[in-house]
Amino acid sequence: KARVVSIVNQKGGVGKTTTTINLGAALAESGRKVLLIDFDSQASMTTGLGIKPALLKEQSGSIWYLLNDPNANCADYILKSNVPGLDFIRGHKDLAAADAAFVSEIAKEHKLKKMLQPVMDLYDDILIDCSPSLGTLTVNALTASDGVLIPMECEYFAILGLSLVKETIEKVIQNTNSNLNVIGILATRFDKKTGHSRDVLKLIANQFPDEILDTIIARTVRFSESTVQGEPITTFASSSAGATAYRRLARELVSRGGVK
Amino acid sequence: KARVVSIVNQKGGVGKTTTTINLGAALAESGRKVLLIDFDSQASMTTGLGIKPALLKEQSGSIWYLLNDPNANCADYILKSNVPGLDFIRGHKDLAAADAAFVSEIAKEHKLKKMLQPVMDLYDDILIDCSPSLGTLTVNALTASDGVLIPMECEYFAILGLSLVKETIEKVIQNTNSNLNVIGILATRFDKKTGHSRDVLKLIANQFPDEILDTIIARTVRFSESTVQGEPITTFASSSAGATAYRRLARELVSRGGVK
Ligand SMILES: Nc1ncnc2c1ncn2[C@@H]1O[C@H](COP(=O)(O)OP(=O)(O)OP(=O)(O)O)[C@@H](O)[C@H]1O
Ligand SMILES: Nc1ncnc2c1ncn2[C@@H]1O[C@H](COP(=O)(O)OP(=O)(O)OP(=O)(O)O)[C@@H](O)[C@H]1O
Ligand SMILES: [Mg+2]
Ligand SMILES: [Mg+2]
Repeated sequence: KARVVSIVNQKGGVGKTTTTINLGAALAESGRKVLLIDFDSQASMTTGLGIKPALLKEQSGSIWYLLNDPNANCADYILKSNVPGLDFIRGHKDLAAADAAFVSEIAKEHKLKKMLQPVMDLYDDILIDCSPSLGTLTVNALTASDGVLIPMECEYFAILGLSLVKETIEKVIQNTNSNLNVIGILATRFDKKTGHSRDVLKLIANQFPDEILDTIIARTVRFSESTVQGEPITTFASSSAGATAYRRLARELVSRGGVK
Repeated sequence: KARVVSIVNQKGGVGKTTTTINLGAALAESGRKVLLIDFDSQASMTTGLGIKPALLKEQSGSIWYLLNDPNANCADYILKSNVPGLDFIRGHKDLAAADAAFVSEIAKEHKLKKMLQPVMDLYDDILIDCSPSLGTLTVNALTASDGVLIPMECEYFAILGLSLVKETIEKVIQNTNSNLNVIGILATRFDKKTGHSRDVLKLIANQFPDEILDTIIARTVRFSESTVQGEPITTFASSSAGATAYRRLARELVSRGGVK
């Protein structure tokens, strides 16, 4: 049975999508079967895996379509990436309607968990890329998950949001998913050249000593370049520092029990 | 009567808050009276103007409190920043509840516009810092605005979101605010050292030739350092390239008619 991990932080631009794609690719490279879910209306993950922007408008087969059609079987809509063992389900801009659309639906928080049941035995890991929000979709992802990974840019503004994320995680644990466990905080976009990143990392290590992961993802333009090519950094620039960092993260998560 | 400008982009981390604070400070420095509104549940703008994180929990007096109390007069809750002529209204984490809370309220899109009426004659400019979403709050901001400024990080992922922002702006123009006008797209976090930022800038200039602003905000750690101090870069590092860039932007907006 697959372990499900949500990649969550309502602060924008901290590397959620970059982490979902590249951690997923690194886990697949090590022989695991991995499914990625694009749960953000921007559909950056879908584009980062090679789907051309013009095709993003296609409604049928996206995760939004699946959430709204109880008879659809998500196994029928899984797409293959260019990495063996790495599959994904597309995002769609209509995901933005979720908060208002589901507001009075019973057990609205459990919709994703129910939808994933048919594929739980087909994968080792399922990673969910969340939008920069703590609304209905993110609560759905956390309710469906065994673990949650919190990417955090090494910037002062990003620290402030950590307590908000933890509040939401605590509410999910108390109300809809008592098995949810925080895998850790991943320092991203770390700029070795300035003191600011180091200062922020020290502040976070003081506030959350047990939760900051050993792996740190340094800033490198190779990540941006790989998004233009529509592939993970592990295939686009396999021997780069960025690819190495996410392979290290994959090993750290396996050893920490974040993934089985 | 104040000109109201919304700072909008659902892509996260593109410099919306940084632009609101520093453009606001640059306009105030030139002698204008400026009011900033923190319309994001992360309340980064409020922290960036010096309010300590521990005080963010205070409900009364935030923009969320004002939106929910029709008898409150927003003029009574305006705070002064450390910059003469620059005032602001605090954000609050409960703003995150807006989509679900207002879902069936009549004329929900006009709540902010109504609330701002008492202060329209007290200011030259009102800037609204929006969250990374195109939901109810952002639609409220756009409905209350004369103009909209779209900060855009010079990264490939950020380009994809531009068409989504424009779609929402078009819907607002057709339904709730026919006076709304796009002031322009502001290139932010431009990294002079790599080709990726330049490539992205070329792509955007091709797709949106009339809308890309002349002013470009280059990447500099001085912005991050100023957030730690809780003040705009124009006072924290007055002669820095970052402060100069936002002063230039303020002049460009005045000359483009984005602000009177
Ligand atoms: N380690 C890194 N080094 C350099 N650039 C990075 C790194 N990680 C991410 N980026 C770039 O930073 C930008 C933000 O990253 P990304 O889109 O993954 O963040 P996000 O948290 O998913 O954003 P959003 O909140 O909008 O969903 C992207 O353009 C991405 O290419
Ligand atoms: N020109 C710049 N150079 C360097 N750092 C910058 C620049 N502009 C913004 N930053 C930093 O980048 C991060 C993202 O900027 P900011 O928080 O203003 O973006 P945002 O769009 O408001 O994010 P969100 O979508 O979470 O509201 C912040 O830590 C900020 O300090
Ligand atoms: Mg993302
Ligand atoms: Mg912001």
